[in-house]
Formats: sequence, structure tokens, C-alpha cells
Amino acid sequence: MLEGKFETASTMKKVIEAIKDSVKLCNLNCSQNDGITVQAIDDSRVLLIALKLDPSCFQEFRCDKDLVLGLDLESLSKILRQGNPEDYLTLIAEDSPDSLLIVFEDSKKDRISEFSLKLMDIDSDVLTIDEMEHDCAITLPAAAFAKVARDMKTLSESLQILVTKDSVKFKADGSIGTGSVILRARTNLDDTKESILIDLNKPVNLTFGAKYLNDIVKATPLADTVTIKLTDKAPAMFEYKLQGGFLRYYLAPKFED
Amino acid sequence: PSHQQTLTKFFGGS
Repeated sequence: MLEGKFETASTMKKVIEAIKDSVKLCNLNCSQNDGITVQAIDDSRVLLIALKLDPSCFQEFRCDKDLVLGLDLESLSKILRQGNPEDYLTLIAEDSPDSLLIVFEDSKKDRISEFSLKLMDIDSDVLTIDEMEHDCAITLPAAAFAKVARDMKTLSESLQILVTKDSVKFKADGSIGTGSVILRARTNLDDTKESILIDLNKPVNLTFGAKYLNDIVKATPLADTVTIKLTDKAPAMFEYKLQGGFLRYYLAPKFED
Repeated sequence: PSHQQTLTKFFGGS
């Protein structure tokens, strides 16, 4: 039996809102040691989502037997919208479940809402992602990255990211003209989440689809900062840290074959 | 123009 109780429903609500536009169906893997993990790839096989919610993400967590819960994320999102962000949220499943029970509790108002979501058999192939060497790692405020990704998409369907040891430059070249935004590395000791940190082994110049970057920044409400790891001619990794877990996106770049 | 690559080119499948 699985029983995972979140102190607030907001984490799960934000996670599902962050991924449901990229992948429609996905398997939730549940185990006592790892908590809940997800690996899902979008239909175009360009963007991969890796979610980890350790048992420490939960107020209470037990999972007697490893479970795979196949979910339609649009349906899950409909149910998660029924609860308030500050409600307790509990996910419950039997050992051979055909449905997932989702319970919201508002202890102050003595309100309990229960929903049952039908599960599906989802055939998904799993990709092996090794801990990658990277040419550079950038940590910046998640909102600042979201603004660049959203603004630049209006100019071009591609966004070029150029990193040197003291700045990150985003460049868009479109039919109406061009644009660039430079963010300089800075350490803000009063407010560390406002810092822009660049850890550079080698300068990087990579191009990504603006559409996919705009899917990734849907995770912005989950974390104050995002860490981006880039390597020449290889997929980039975008990480939003959660308390006791993470939501990572792996995005294949654009380049000449 | 550059071409969109796919992840399967970089990551092993199972």
C-alpha cells in the first residue's frame, strides 16, 4: 500500500502544472526508499522530465511494495485543482491498484475532499542518463530566466545561450529583428537567491528551441533559483530544487548534423 | 539553419 501525505498540496499542484503541457501520460514510480520518481519524455523526444520526491518531501510516507501508477496528467491536474494550496494532500493506492485516491484536508474548516483517479497502463521506454560532465553551470533567479525565455520567444523560435566566465548572453535572431540580454555574474550576499553564479570550465555557445524553454520555465513557481548545466553539442540540464527532491528537464540542443 | 536534435541520440534507451 502507498500512503504519501504532503504537508501542503501546493508542491504537487505546481509540479503537475509544470510538466503536464510537455507530457500527457506518465508513470509515477513509488518505492519506500526513493519516494516518488518520474521519468517522462515528450512526443518529439527533445525534452525529458525527471522528478524526484524523496520520502522527506512528505509529512508521512509509506510504500510497502514498489508501485507504478500510470496517470493521465490532464486528468490529475483537474483533480489537483479541486484542492487549495494550503490543504493537506494525501495520495493513497492499494498494492495492485486500478485507481489512485487523492484526499485533501482543510483541518481548520473540517473539510475533507476525496477523489479517485483511474489508472492506465502506460508503455514508456526509460532513457539512461549518466551523471554528465559539463562545460559550465549557471545558477540564476528562476524568475529572471523565465522572463528571458518568454520575452525572447516573441522574436525567434530559437534562443542562443552564450556563457563566458563573467556573463550569460541570450540571443534571438528572428524575422522582425534581433535581440540580446546579458546577465552579468554577481554575488548578492544580502539575498543569495538573487545571485547569478557561473562555474565555467569552458565557454559555451548553444542554441535551443524557444518553445521547449518556455515549457521548462513553467516550473518557475517551484523554486527561487534554477541551475542550468551546459555542454557543447550535448543536452542541457535545467534543475529546480525542491525540499527533498528536484524537478529536472533535459533538453536536446539544435545544431548542424 | 541548425537542426533540432533528439535526446535518444545522446542517452541510451532500455
